[in-house]
Amino acid sequence: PKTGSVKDEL
Amino acid sequence: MNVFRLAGDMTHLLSIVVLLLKIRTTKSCAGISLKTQELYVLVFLTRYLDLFTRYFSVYNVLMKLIFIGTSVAIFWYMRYHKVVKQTYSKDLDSFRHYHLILGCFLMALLIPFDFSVTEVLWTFSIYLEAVAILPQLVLLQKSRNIDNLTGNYVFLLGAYRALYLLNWIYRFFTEIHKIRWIPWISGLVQTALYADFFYYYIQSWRKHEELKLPA
Repeated sequence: PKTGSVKDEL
Repeated sequence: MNVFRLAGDMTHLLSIVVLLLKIRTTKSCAGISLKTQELYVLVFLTRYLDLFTRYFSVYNVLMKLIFIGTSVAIFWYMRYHKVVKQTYSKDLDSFRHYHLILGCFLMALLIPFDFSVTEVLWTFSIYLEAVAILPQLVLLQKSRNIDNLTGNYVFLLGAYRALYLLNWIYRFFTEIHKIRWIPWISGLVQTALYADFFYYYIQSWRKHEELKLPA
């Protein structure tokens, strides 16, 4: 997916 | 999760603990910008909308809830607490933070991570966080003396984003291998805004003098 693992950050 | 990321999160958390400690023990928020705190409430509320849509880990959910909860608590103390609100340095906290909100929102519409409501708001929160410290820095510059807790609070807040930069470099080579313009550039800007402060903070620490920023 476009968002990937980027969004696991705070 | 790598050591830079964890250190960054812990530094961020610690900065909030320091600020709450100052407010609760001294019953004072002198030297703290309510405008910066308002911006942080907005940053966390707009970024963590994915609490409802995406699950990563217990750690992730807990930290998001803590950041939202503590930022609202700090805002509440400064705005409504009978004793604390009287110590607010209102006249010095003169930065027009609505301009930052408007500017970041327009930027997020022009250059969003993705074209959807939640992604535009996520991008907005990244842009806004980068500049949210500005009212606080301006207030510090106008303050005659900066107490230790306030100085440490701002230092930890800056250190947090600097550690995230290391985390991004580390993740780029070990895991993601993708350029992430929006967080990287915003994070660089955010860290750079602290450069001046870091310089005077370290100087005062080395000389064992009170922290003061030149006007």
